[in-house]
Order: sequence, then structure tokens, then C-alpha cells
Amino acid sequence: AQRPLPRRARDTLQDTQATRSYLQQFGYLRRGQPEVANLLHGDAAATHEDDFRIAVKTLQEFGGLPVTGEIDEATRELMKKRRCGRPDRDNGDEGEDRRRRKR
Amino acid sequence: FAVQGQKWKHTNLTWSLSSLRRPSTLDPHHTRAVLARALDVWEQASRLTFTEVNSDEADIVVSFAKRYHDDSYPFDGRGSILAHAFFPGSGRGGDAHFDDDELWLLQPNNDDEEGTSLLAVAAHEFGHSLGLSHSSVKGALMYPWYQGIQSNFVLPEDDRNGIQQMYGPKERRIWGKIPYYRPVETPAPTTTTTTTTTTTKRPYHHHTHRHPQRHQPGYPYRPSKYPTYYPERPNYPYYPERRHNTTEEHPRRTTHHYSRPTPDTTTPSTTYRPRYPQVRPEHPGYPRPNTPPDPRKDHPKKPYYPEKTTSRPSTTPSDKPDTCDTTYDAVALIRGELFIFKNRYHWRMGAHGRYSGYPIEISRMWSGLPRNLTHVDAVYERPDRKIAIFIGKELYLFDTQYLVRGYPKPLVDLGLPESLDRLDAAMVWGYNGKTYFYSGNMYWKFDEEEGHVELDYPRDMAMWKGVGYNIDSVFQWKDGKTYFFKGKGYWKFNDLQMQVEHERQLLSAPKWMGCPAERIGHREPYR
Repeated sequence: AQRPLPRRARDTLQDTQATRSYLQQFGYLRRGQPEVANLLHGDAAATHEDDFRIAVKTLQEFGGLPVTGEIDEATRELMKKRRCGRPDRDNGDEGEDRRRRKR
Repeated sequence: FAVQGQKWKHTNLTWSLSSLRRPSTLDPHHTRAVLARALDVWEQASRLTFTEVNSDEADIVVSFAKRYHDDSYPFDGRGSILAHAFFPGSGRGGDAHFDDDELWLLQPNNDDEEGTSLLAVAAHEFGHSLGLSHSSVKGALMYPWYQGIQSNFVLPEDDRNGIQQMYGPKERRIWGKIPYYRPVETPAPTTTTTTTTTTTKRPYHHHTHRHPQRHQPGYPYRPSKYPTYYPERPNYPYYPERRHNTTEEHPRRTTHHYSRPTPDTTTPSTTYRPRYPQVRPEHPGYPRPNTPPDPRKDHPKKPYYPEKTTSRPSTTPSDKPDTCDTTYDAVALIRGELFIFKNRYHWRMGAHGRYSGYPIEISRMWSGLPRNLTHVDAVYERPDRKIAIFIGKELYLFDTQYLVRGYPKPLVDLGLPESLDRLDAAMVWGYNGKTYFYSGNMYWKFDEEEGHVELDYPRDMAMWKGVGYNIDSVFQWKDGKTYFFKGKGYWKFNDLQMQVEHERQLLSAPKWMGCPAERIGHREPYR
């Protein structure tokens, strides 16, 4: 049987997932299939992680916070604040366009 | 500031508080007053004007809703997400939605930790309604996070720059500037001032015709001190309406309504058909003396007038579908009610479920359809609430029950290929409010404002992962989700992931017709 994750690791994972969801909802991170991240290895996983850090940085910059790329307390507070439901960045208005490939 | 790209083509916008979705805890009159103030913030800084109208057809319709509310941006209860608005456009373009679960405050109040100022949020959302995206400038109105608002609020510079880039700054009227002019040094020749003919061409918008000396010192002049004098307009005051029956008409005026032939009231019209009630000529009660024998007397339409018929068939017409075991030609949400079409018939589902007596013939609802109608291919309610019905290579457009003048139109007029024989389905996609057409293995995006499919289409149906080709129908249900139909089953579609939520189809009849499970056929559903 798998050993359960330590509490701190579990909190970090939840924190990351909540942040990822927030970043996707407001246009900082492209929406994808959540399970894909767990399947990535090597360079792909690194790229995925980079995307996440870049998205966090973009959020921090947009929100006027120190740009660290880390989910710090200020970033958490920002994400808890009441806000407009529109995305801050329009990554293509439509789902079908997001799936388009370059010719 | 950030400009999204879409803007209104006119500056005199209308707005209204939705008649159906009003705030549950606020007084609607006070709410409207706050909304008007929020719009005034933008009006003061731009050329835009806002007029409240009592209609859900206004450019900007404000509504209050909870959780899922017919778009792809569900609310989340109190806190976090407060509202959203759509960028300019037809249909719900420009509309603003507010979370009815929030504790809205009608008075600006920054100190209240619990409540949220409606004025602050509304002013922000109306920025989206006018075409502005979020700004990263802290303190700007379009900053996405809630900042409260002061009672003497004026639009911050960042937002003012944004709105003025799109619509221009407000034009300030200088008192006395127009139409009063100072007398010129040399009066115009008397020949022009005394002429009384109507052949002189004059600009219609004479109020914008400015005097060349208007920027010289001493201008403008008070009108009471100087006589009104227009060297280039001898007949001022100018009343264009007095000239309507002269031969020399103003370019914007036409005489066609004076030259209409007088209706001939002595000869009865042969083309007259009553608009209401909707009585078709084949109705037994319709006054048609000397009617020749009806070649369609054995037509299965007859069961709908059973008391007047003598040769009523004792069995169900051959093409009348079984409610609980059938495929669907088209499914559409029209005025909040579900319409399902099959062959010549349709069902209708309202708030209390399926209407009794249905299915009935489609042509009883929309009598402008062809008399030999056998089926429809696709149906959807357009953003302007007109009902589009596709049959073969033609589009029939209805304003409620009445066929719009100029229809049916060929599909080619919409930009669809000549070779296309029919559409499979049509819908307004809840995810982006755009219209899509489907046929075979291709689909098109349709621009409702241009009345034409967009460039770069058609595309392959593979984009809609999991629904395959040759679908029967698609529509957006009240939960904001998209449903695709094929055979006797359906898929619920995840708009964000662009794929079906369940690979295996679910049976349509229990979900959409309310049929018991034992009445449903056991055909293997599509995968």
C-alpha cells in the first residue's frame, strides 16, 4: 500500500492545485487536462513547471506584488480577494481556438 | 489600460435591469439608481450616453443570478467572484451579471468588510461592457480586484485614457457657440437673402456648419445682443419638414410614401390570410366556399381535428414518432423552453415538464413553413431572439410565429458552400456566445452581425472531441452546458476541455422526455 503523504507535502500539493486552478480560471495558465501533469517526465515536466512559475510571476506582476514566482503569503492573500470573474488575460476567447494547431 | 478589441458602433447606448433576474435582496428602484450612477462615471469621460429602457433588448442588460445562470461563468456564492460582464456585441454582448449571493451595498462604503459596493463593481463591469479589459494599474477602476469606491468618485486617468481611446472624449457644448454667429463685416448680397425658391442646396446639418471667424477674439457672442444672421442661409429659420412636398427634396427625404398607389378597396384581396388566430386553410372551420376535394384528405394531419372529421384513422400516423423511443432531428432552447423536433412533429417542455397533447405538427406553431414539410434539420434561437429553422438548403427565420420578410434564404447567402445539402445542427455556444453550424464532418462559426460564416471555416468536427461526425443536434441547456445528440443518445460536453464528459452516450428519453426506463429501447448507444 502507498504511504500517505506527509501533511506538509499534502498542503503544498493542495496549495499548488488551488493556485493552478486560479491561474487557469483567470487566464494566466492555459487550461489542460489535470491528469496530464502527473504523466509528464523529464523535459516535459520541467517545461510544465516553468509554465506554472511564469504564470505565478505574471499574476504577481499584474497584482502589483513582488515578483518571486513562489506562492508566498502575499500571493495567497491576493487570490483570496474579491474580484471580477472575467479573466485578466484572454488566452484566446474560445476553447476551440485554444485547441487549434499552427499550419 | 487594455482594450479588448470589440467596441460599440454607436455611442447612444441603452441599458436596463433585467425584468426576470432582479436582485433578490435589493430594492430595484435604488438598484437602478446606482447602476445609472455607475454608467454616468463612463458617460462623464467619453462621448457615450446611456439611456435606461424598459426592455430586455437593451444594449446592456443587467441581471442578478446565483451559481449556474445560462453562461459558462457560474458564480461561487458569497465572496471571491462578484460579477462579470461581456464585451460589446449582439445578443448578450455588453450584458453584466452580478452574483446575487453577495451582500450588495447601495451606498459607497469602504469600511464595511462584509458588504460589497454595487456602485464600485457595476462601474468596473460596465467598463467590460464598453470594451475594456482588466488593467494592472492599482487604483484603476479596471483593476480586477475589488477596491471599493468613494462617493465622489471620478474615473481614474488610466480608465479615462482607455475609454477615450475607444470612443473619444466628451464633447463639451460651449454656450452660444452654435448656432449663433456674429455678423460679418460685409453683408451677403441681397439676392441670396431674398430668394424664396426651394432650389438652393443647403446642408442638412446646419448646426455643425461653423463660421470661419468663430475662433477670433470676442467669440462667442451672446445671442440677445446680436441679431441672428446667416449669410449663407437666407431662409433661416429652416424648417425642412415644410418642404416635403416640393419637387426639390432634401437628399435625406424621399417622396416614396407620397407616391404609393391608393389601395383598391373595392376588389377583395386574393392573398389575404389572417395573421391571428393562426388558422390554416385546411382547418375545417376555415371559410372556403366551393373548395375542391382535398387531395390530402387521408393525410395524417387529420387527428388534430378529430371532432370534425369522418374518416379519422384509428391508428397513430406512420410518421408520428414514439416519444420514448426515437431519435431527434433538432433540439433547441427557445424562450427558456425546450423544443424537440422529429419528422413533422415537435415536443415542447416548459417549467412543469412536457406539455400535454404533444407532439404536434411543427407547422401549427410556425405556419410559414412549407406545406409539404417532412422534417427540419436544425433549429436555434438567435441572440436577437428570432428563431432560425433550417430545412434542406434553406433558412427560415421567424419572429415569434411569423416568417420574417425575405425568408426563406438559401444557405449560400450565409456563406455556406453551394454543395451543402443540409445542416445537421446549429447552436449558440454558451462558452463564447457565438453561433456554430454543423454538417457531416465539418462545422462553421457564424458571425450574427455580419450574417456570414467567418473566414477560416469550415473546420473538422474532431475539434469537438468525442461526438464524432454526422451529429443529429446540439444545444445549450439551462445549466450552461452543451449537449450533443446522435441516435437515441446524447453526450454532455465539457466546454473547457473541449471533449465529452462521458465517452459512452446516455439515453435521451429519460433525461429530456421524462420517460420511464422500461419504455426505452435497448439499442446499444454510440461510443
